[in-house]
Amino acid sequence: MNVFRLAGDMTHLLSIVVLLLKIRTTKSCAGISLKTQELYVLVFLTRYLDLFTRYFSVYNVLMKLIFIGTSVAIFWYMRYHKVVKQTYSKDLDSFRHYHLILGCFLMALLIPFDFSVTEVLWTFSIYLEAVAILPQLVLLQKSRNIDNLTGNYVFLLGAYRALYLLNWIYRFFTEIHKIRWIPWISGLVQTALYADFFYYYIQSWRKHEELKLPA
Amino acid sequence: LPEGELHDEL
Repeated sequence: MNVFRLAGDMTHLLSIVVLLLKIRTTKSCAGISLKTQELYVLVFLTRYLDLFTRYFSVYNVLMKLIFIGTSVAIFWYMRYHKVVKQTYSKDLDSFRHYHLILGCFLMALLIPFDFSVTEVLWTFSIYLEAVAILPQLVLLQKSRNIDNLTGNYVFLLGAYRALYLLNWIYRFFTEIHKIRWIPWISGLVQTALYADFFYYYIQSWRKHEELKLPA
Repeated sequence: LPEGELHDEL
């Protein structure tokens, strides 16, 4: 474990806490893409299949359970909670995310980390996480005004993978000394997708203006 | 899987 990876995991956890807080305190999920949340549930379920077969550390097990539990809880709130589900902007959340699932699955079959079921699914989860934010970014572009918590959620979610890029550089030089093409290219793509959001987020923060993405 | 295959990451 290195400081970049720990910071990355804590940032990731914080992003989820911020989203849960927003939904629970405001009883609203306006501006949040249910499709992105569904993709993240899929990412965690297909990535953590080794939860009960391979033990790394208490931290690893605990965090996997927290990520699965919180992402399912957010999905449940947005899909089934009687008050929250009324605030879901269904018409704005129009990204065809099933294409992302199919595309990433085909990619994982063609370029898997290893030709075993768990490794194909692990690769699928890496590819899927790289594009999982797309429905959310599209929804933000359609939203007139983006509330602070939603902006912070997306920023933290993007920042965590950027910290993971630093973690991978660190691990390359200190222990692995080999290129891990699949997670590293996926992680670069994932972080690059946030580039323009980061730009507008930092601008709005510096100018103390409301966050607005160009359509 | 050999060590350092990043499966120890979240």
